[in-house]
Amino acid sequence: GHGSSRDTSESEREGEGGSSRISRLKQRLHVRGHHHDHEGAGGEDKDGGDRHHHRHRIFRRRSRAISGTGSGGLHQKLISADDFAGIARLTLVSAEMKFKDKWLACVSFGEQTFRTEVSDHTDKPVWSSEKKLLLERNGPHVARISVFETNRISRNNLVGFCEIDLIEYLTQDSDSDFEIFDLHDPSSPELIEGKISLSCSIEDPMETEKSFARRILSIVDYNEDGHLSLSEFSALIKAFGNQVATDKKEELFKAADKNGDGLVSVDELAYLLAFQQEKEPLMNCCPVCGESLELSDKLNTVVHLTLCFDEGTGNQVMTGGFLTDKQASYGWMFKLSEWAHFASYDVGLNFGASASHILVFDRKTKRLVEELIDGKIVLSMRAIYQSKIGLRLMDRGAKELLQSISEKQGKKMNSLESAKDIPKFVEFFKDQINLAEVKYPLEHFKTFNEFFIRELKPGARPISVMERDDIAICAADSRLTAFKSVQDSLRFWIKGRKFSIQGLLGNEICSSTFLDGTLIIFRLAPQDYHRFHFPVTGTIEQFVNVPGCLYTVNPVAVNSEYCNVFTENKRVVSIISTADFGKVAFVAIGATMVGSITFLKEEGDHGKKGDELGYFSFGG
Amino acid sequence: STVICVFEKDVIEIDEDILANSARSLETLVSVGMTLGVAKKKRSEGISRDLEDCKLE
Repeated sequence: GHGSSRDTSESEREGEGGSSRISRLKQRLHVRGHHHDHEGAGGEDKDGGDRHHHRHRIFRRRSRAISGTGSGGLHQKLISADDFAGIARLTLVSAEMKFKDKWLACVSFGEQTFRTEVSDHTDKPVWSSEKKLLLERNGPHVARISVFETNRISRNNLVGFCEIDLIEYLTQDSDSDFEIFDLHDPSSPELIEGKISLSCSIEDPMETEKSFARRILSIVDYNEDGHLSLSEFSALIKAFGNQVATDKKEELFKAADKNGDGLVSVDELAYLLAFQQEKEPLMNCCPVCGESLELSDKLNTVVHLTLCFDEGTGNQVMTGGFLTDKQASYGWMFKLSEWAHFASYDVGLNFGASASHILVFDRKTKRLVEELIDGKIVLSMRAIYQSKIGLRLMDRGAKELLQSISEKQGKKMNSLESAKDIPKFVEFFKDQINLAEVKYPLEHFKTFNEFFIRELKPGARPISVMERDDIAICAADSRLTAFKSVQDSLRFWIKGRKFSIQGLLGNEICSSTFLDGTLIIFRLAPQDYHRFHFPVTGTIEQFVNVPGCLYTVNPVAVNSEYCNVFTENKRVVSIISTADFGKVAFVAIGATMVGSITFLKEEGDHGKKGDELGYFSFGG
Repeated sequence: STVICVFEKDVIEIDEDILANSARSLETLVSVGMTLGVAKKKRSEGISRDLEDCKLE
C-alpha cells in the first residue's frame, strides 16, 4: 500500500516487537488509579504501585471487550484484554488541496468506514470530525484516509488518500497535537494531491469512565441540571437491566450521594460506576445492543458501552452531524423505537432489559391491562422528546436521522429475509395476535411488511349496528382517546404547545366548523392489525398529503410540551362527506419506522362504515 | 402510527365510557367496528319523534 509521509523507518518498526509497541503505548497513556482519582479531589494518584496495578489490569487481565455492536451494522467481536490496546480518538482536522471544491474525508478502519460532513467550497476544507476507534494489538492498526471532492456533476470523486498505522503513530514521540500527511493520487502514488491534518490520541481510561458517566447521566437528566434524583436514578439502573429491589436502589443511591444532598452529581455517579460495578454489577446489559455485561469486567463494560454509545448515529458519519459527544451519544436512542425491537434490537429485549408498563382500559373485558414496553425505550423516548437537549437535537440532524432510520427499516422489512422475523414477532405477542382471524396462513407472507399489513378474515371485526349510518365506529384496532373539544384534548392528553386543529389539518382543508370539533385519536401499537377502516359511511372528497417528520406517536412524545407530533409528523388528511355527521376529517399520521401510509380508496369513492380504507407499513 | 378523526362541532355524541377514560388520561383498547358514538342530529331527531309520539292529542 501507500505509506504515509510520516518519517518512520522500517528498521525502527522491525526493531520493535509487539510488546515494545505496547509498552511505548502504555507510556503515552496517562493511566491513573481511579480509587485515588475520586478520593483525591484533584484526581492525582497517591500511590505509584496502585497505578502500576491499574495498568496491569487494563492490559493483562484476560477479559472481554466488544469492538462493535450487534445493532448498528458493526461486527460484534469478543476480544481479550491482552488484545485491548485502548480507545483511539482520531480527528480529521483539515486539509490543503490544490483546487477549490466541496470536500469530504473518509476513514476506513478494519471493516468500518466513517465519513466527515461535506466542507464549504474551498481549497482548505476544515472538518474537525472525531471518531473513537477500538485499538487491538492483533486487530486492525491501519487507518486509510480518503479525501473526496463532491459536487453535483461528479459526486464523491476520490482525489487523494493516505494510510496511517495508528499504533506506530501513537507510540512515536511528538510534541505536536496534530500531524500533516501527504495525500497521494489514487492513480499515481508519486503524485501528491494535497495534505491532510489529523490528530490521534489514546483516551485516558479514567476519562473514558468519566465521560461515560456523564453520558449516562445526560440520558435521564431531563432538565439538564447535572444531577439525578432517586426516581431518575432508579429508572436508569432499571434500564440497564438491573433487577435490584427498591430498597437496594435507595441504598445504592445513598451510597452514591456522598454529600447527602438527595441528588447524585456526575462525579458521584462516576464514583459509583467505577466501584460499585466491581462489588455488585449495576449494569447487567448494554442498553444499546442488549449484550449481557455480567461476565465482563468494569473497564471492558465501560469500553463496550462507550463504543456502543459512540456508534450512535450510525457508522457512516463521524459524530453524525451532531456537535458534541453528548449530542452524538443520543444517536443510539433515536434507533430505539417500540416498532423496531423485534428485528434489530431483540437481544436487548430478551436479555435482562426491564419492562415498563402503560395502563390501558380494555373495553372488551372492562379491565385495566398493562402493556409492556421496554424500560430503555421509555427512557430514550423521555430523553429525546421530553428534554431540552432532545428538542435541540431535532434541529440538528435528528429529524433526518429518524427519516433515514425509517427508510432503512422499510427496505429491511420489504426484503425476503425479513420474513424470518415473523414467527419471532408472533411468539412475542402470542397473547395479542390471534392468527385464527388472519386471512392467510403465515407461509403466505413473503416479507415482514406483508405480514404487518395482514388482512383479516371476513367477519373477524363485526361492525356495530351496520344498518345505521348515524352510529360511528372505531376505525382501527388501537388505543383510543376522545375529546369533545380541542381544549379538552389539550387538558388531558396532547401537551405539545403548538397543537391546533388548523395545524393538524392544514389551511387547505381546515374549515371553521372543525376548529371547535370533536377529536378522536386512535394509536396503533406494533402488534396491532394495521389496516384502518371507514369510521362513518360517506364519500371521500379529497386527500391532502402533508410532508413532515417521523416522531414517535407514543404518549411519551404526545404528552411532551416540547414536541408537536400531530402537527409536525408526515400525514395524509382526507375528508369524508357524510349524510349523518357532515364532513369528517380523517388523518393518517406516520411515525418512526412506520411512516408509510397507503390508501386503498380514491377521491370520489364511496365507503360504508367498516370498509377498508388503507394501512400503515414500515418505511419512511 | 396514529389515526385522528375530527368531527365538526356538535355533530357526534361520543360514547360515555370512552370520554370518561380519556378524561382520566387513560387510553381505551378498542377494535375496528366497536361503537364510537352517535350522530347528534339523528339522536335529536329521534328524541323529537319520541316527543311527537308522546304529544297529547
